[in-house]
Amino acid sequence: MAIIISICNQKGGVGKTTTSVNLAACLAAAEKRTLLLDLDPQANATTGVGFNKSEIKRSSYQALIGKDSIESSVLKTEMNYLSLVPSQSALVGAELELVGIVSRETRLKNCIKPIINQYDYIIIDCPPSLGLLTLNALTATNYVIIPVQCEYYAMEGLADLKRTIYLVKQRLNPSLEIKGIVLTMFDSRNNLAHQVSEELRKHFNEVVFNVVIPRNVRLSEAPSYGKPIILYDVKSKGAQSYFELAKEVLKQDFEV
Amino acid sequence: MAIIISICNQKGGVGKTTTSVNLAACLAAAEKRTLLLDLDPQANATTGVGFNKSEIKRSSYQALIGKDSIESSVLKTEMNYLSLVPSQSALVGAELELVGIVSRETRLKNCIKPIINQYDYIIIDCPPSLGLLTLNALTATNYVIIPVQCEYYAMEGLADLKRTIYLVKQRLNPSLEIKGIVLTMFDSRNNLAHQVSEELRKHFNEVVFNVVIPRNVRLSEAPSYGKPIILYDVKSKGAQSYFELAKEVLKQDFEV
Ligand SMILES: Nc1ncnc2c1ncn2[C@@H]1O[C@H](COP(=O)(O)OP(=O)(O)OP(=O)(O)O)[C@@H](O)[C@H]1O
Ligand SMILES: Nc1ncnc2c1ncn2[C@@H]1O[C@H](COP(=O)(O)OP(=O)(O)OP(=O)(O)O)[C@@H](O)[C@H]1O
Ligand SMILES: [Mg+2]
Ligand SMILES: [Mg+2]
Repeated sequence: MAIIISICNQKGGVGKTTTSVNLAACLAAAEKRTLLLDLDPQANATTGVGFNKSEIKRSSYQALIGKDSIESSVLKTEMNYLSLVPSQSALVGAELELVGIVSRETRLKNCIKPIINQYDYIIIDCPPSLGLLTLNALTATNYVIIPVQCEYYAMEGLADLKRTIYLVKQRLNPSLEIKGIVLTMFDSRNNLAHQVSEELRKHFNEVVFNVVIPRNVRLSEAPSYGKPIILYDVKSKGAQSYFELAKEVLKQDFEV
Repeated sequence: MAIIISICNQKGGVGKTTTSVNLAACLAAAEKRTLLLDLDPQANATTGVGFNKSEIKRSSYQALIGKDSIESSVLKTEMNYLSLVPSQSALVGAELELVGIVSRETRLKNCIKPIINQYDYIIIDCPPSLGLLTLNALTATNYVIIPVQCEYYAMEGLADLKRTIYLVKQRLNPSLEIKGIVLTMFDSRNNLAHQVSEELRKHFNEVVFNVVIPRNVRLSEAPSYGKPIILYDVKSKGAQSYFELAKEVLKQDFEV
């Protein structure tokens, strides 16, 4: 039975896709059968593992609106243990199309059920909003990992996100838990970054991951080659820090 | 009659709010009567000019769903010529509430009509998505300014954005024009930034602004003081570059 982790934060550009792609790749490197599920109409995670979004025929969109099974959209990536459910621009329309449908928040949960035993991990990359796509992820998921940039605006949105997670836990998914907050794009020369990091550890003490993802240009270069960081530059600080994150995630799941 | 400019890009974290707040502040410094309209449920622009989003009673939300006039939500900021229509988290619900309503895309346009002669400029900060809020902005606006980070993922989304702008122009707002693309968070030491910048000038030649906004930590510090950059640190590279942008915008509007 797969452990489902959604990478979620309505604040834009905080490293959701970079964390989804690279955490999934590191779990696959540890020989965990991993499915990366792209739920963002921008389809950045799809590009990040080497696919061209304009060539995608079946995606998470068809599964959500009930046209196809999610299984029929699964693609094999370059890595043995990593598969992808791609996204496409049509997903923008899913939010409007789902509004009138009964049980609109549980569509994804029901799509995933038939394939849940084929994987050890399912990693869901969410769009930068708290709309129906993110609600579907929060309803289907076991855990949430929240990437946070060490910037002022990124801090502000956390209260709204926590409130949404709490509401989904109460009404739609009682087993939902925050697995952790991961600090991203950390620049140790910058005072603001240290201040935000201290603030977060104070307010969210129990769930901030020990590893901090540094700002590392290799992480932003890798997507243009369609490769996760461990295939693009395994010696980089970016690759090392995502290995660390995967180790912390595995430790939590297999030691408790 | 106000010139309405929407700051738009579905890619997250590219500098939409930073551009909205600072362009509006620089236009106000040039004694143009300017209204900053926050259309993002995150309400970052509201914070960026000194208000606490949890204390907001009336916002763009009430105007969109028809409860109040937009005029009743206008707040005066620290700067003489700068006013704000704030946002609040409730705006997340507007997208779902508007779906079933006739003329759902033209709500904002109709809200703005009564106040259009009170300002020289109205600057709209959009959320990171191509949903109903952004469609409302694109239908109400005269121009679009597209902030683009010099990163691979940010480039990818431009084709979708251009297609959406073209569709809105055809069906809802024939006078809609792209005023320009502004490169943001530019780090001259980074090869990728130069490559992306060249690529953009090649593909979008006619509309890339001359000024490039550099990565400048003072720009990310200013929001924690609730001040636009020209009030927080007028000598910074960030402030200088946004002055330049305002000059280019004014030159286009008053010299043609
Ligand atoms: N640690 C890092 N160091 C340097 N660049 C990074 C890092 N993490 C992410 N980036 C770059 O920053 C940009 C934003 O990251 P990313 O796209 O992963 O964020 P996101 O939260 O998924 O954005 P969106 O809200 O649009 O979905 C990307 O161009 C990415 O390549
Ligand atoms: N030129 C710059 N130099 C340094 N930091 C910047 C610059 N422009 C923006 N920032 C910082 O980068 C982060 C992202 O910028 P901003 O919030 O303006 O982007 P956005 O596109 O509005 O994001 P969203 O998609 O969430 O609405 C913010 O923390 C901001 O302070
Ligand atoms: Mg993303
Ligand atoms: Mg913003």
